[in-house]
Amino acid sequence: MNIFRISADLLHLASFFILIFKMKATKSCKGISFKTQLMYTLVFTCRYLDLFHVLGMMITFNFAHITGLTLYNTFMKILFLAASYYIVYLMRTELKSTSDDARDTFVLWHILAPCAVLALIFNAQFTILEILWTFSIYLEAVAVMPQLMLLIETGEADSLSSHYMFAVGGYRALYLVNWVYRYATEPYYSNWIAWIAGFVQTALFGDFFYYYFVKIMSGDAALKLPT
Amino acid sequence: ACLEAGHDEL
Repeated sequence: MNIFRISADLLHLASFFILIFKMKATKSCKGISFKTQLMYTLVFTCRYLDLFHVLGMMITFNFAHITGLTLYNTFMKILFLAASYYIVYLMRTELKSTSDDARDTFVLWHILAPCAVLALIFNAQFTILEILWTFSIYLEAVAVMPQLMLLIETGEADSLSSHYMFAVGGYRALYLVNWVYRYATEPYYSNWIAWIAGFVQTALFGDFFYYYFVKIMSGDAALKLPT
Repeated sequence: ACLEAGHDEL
């Protein structure tokens, strides 16, 4: 565990709270891609299946393998799952009338199918858990595509949406730093699957980061994108 | 295996 990893997780956690706050404060989910949020619930569901294993150990008081890191991870995994499902729930119940589905036109198969095929080919072990974990790593890298398409179509984002995108994009960039740090300081062979996917994920936010920093520098309220 | 690279992270 290092400062890069902790700040990455906290930035990721912050992204959930920014989004939930924005949706609750504006009582609207305009400009938010339901498809991207749905993909995130799928990402965390496929990635955190080991939760059942850990929780199983806990309720049977088998604390032999439970370390501080396990507790931290378990706590955060439950938080991430709860937050991402809550967001999808909000978008399909209370805020359904304000949904932007008409403009959320990204075809999900364009990311689901390639990620599934890639996970079957390139994985560390050919087991269900490992393939689902790998699928979640690939999917998370491209899950932001529907949101990016919606953002480009809208042509601009209000400040909370841009802070949300900055947090979601920034957390994986910090994970890249975390992997470099671990590679340099621990007998830790970097998981090249997570590294490449993380790099692609961060790169996808590249142009967004550029416009985000331009907005911050120019003190604009809304983020302007070239339409 | 859980602590295998990347699996001890979120």
